[in-house]
Amino acid sequence: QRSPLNDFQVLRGTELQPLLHAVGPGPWQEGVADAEECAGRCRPLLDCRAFHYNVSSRGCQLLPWTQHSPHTQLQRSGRCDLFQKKDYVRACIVDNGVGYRGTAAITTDGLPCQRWSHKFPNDHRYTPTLQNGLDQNFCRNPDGDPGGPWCYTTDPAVRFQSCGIKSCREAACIWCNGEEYRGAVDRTESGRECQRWDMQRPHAHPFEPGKFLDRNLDDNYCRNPDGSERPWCYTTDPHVEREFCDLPRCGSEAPPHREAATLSCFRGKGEGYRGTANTTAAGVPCQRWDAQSPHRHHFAPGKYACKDLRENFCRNPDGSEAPWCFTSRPGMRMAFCYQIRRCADDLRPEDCYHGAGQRYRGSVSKTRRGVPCQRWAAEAPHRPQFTPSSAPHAHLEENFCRNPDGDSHGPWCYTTDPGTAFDYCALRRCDDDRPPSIPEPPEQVLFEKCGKRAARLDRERSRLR
Amino acid sequence: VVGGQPGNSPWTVSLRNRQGQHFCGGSLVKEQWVLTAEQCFSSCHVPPVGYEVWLGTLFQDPQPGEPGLQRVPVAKMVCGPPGSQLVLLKLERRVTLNLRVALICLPPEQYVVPPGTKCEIAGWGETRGDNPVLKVASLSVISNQECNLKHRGRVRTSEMCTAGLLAPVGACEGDYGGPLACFTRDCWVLEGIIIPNRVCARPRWPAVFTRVSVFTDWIHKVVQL
Repeated sequence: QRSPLNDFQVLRGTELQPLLHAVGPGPWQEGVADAEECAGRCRPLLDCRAFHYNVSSRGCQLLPWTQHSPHTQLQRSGRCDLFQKKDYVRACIVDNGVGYRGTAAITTDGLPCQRWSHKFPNDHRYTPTLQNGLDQNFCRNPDGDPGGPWCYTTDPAVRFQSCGIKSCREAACIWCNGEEYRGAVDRTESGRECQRWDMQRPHAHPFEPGKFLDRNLDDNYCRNPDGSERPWCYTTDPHVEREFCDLPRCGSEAPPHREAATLSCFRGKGEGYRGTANTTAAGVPCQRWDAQSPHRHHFAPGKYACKDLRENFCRNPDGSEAPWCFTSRPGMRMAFCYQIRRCADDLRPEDCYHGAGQRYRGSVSKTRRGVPCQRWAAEAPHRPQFTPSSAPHAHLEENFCRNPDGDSHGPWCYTTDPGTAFDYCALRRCDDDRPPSIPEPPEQVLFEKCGKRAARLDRERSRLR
Repeated sequence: VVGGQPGNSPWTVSLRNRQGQHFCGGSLVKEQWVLTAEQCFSSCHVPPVGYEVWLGTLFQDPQPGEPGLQRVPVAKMVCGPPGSQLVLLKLERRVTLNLRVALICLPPEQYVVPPGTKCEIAGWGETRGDNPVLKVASLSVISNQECNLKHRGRVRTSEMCTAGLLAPVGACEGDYGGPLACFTRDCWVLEGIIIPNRVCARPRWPAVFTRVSVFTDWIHKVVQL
């Protein structure tokens, strides 16, 4: 069940542009079934190091270079994905690195490597060919040296030396449960090869890379997208769905960039929440993490040392949407603790407004999220409905927060974030200002084309019951 | 919904996480827009990659190929005004309206539902032991003044309440973000959004909802801009 794509690393939406190359890329081969077929064509060719795959035209273009070749440039592309042979782009080695085709050219003592085509200062018997990959002066392992890739050095006193390139297993270590692991190990602890995350065979799975962007589900590398004990992968063995990977631990000290702990509120997904809330939002008591009843689970506190799975406190050990817990009710396995409030935005309001803020004339120019406001006179990134000339009485100066349309929720502005047309500002209602009471409802209410439902479906409802 | 009946609510949508699991309700207010509760998401500023809205089914776990089921990815989230507890979800494409999928009307700005009005909630959330189909329960609106007697003055003007019944009837886990719909002038109107309460379906305890009419102007503004 091994896919030829397993030998490639993909860069989605990317093209590799040759600069100053006498020989261009191969012709486009149209009508291929998928990228896997392109991989099958490229893999056995010694002069194919990468290929472009065009998703819409289903074509591939074989390339004799990679992003590390001289005079090439990566470029964003709306039509192509770039697949490059792992041996050429990985910075680490597998086994003893016989297949390594990277560009390291310095030995462990910092000596520059001698070009393989040169016999001076150190004479040798190796002749560069396409097969042995003895390019330029790059570290290679043509004789299967157990010490990994090496080279003849440019120092006449040191004939050759190892380059000290780390194995992929040693090149990156894991903290805690390894959710941050972004290394290049693609085999499980039993030696099985991993299935690519972007493939659904031999094992169908929900972890599509596009749906878990923050988890970096790259190629077929070990990852931990679901809060497991440690990184794992689906295997290419149809009889073994998934296995853990054997990766070294970084040490006992705290991992870098850990989310700051919060006690009375939570930020983001609440993975840093360390408070003592111990019921679900609906008041159902939580099950203790160290108990297996009424619900059996794998979140044993000892296996998740960094997650602080104390007592029955709400936590988020698996990257869920918010802190949660197993509940003490047999019929309800888990539930979120939405009663824990979100931490107030770090951005402190600098000013206040009265009423709906139509008369606010201050100079706050940031949204409640801290995004700078767009100038009222600007046309981009958002084309404004209200401009200094169209609404002269609204005092639309610079990019200051204003309320030209009498928005009942306060001053606002168009934002400089292309994805957010407008937002309310980092302002609060003044303390001496009473919130407006709700006025009397209008007399006439008319609705069109909404709020109607078919009575016929009520009969289905009865059948369902 | 605890204490509800299997029912028909063609504007009630199911929000699905990246594993395809139902986690919240929502209301279809325009062909490409769903209104739901902010609490359903960890942040309304994070791109909602992988989230989907499912419509046109009565089942929490519809079978593949179920006729009428529409699955539409969420393209964008827009945070509601401060204190609203609302989020508008823009869908990647317009849904197809039919017998099973319909828009719910928005209330006029600042409209206050008269006490005693019969309304209904709908959702695929916790039922305390029943089969996972869309459940609907009928609830009666009470004034904020009456509601505040029980809630000790904590209910804001931007919220509204329904009476607590003797039997446990009300919204529960998984229903949050769904509609409180009231029948007005021959149409169902989205008057409230189910928000998490401390306890679900607590007997004799009024349920609190976000009052949609306070935010009607914002909804129109977001859709227009």
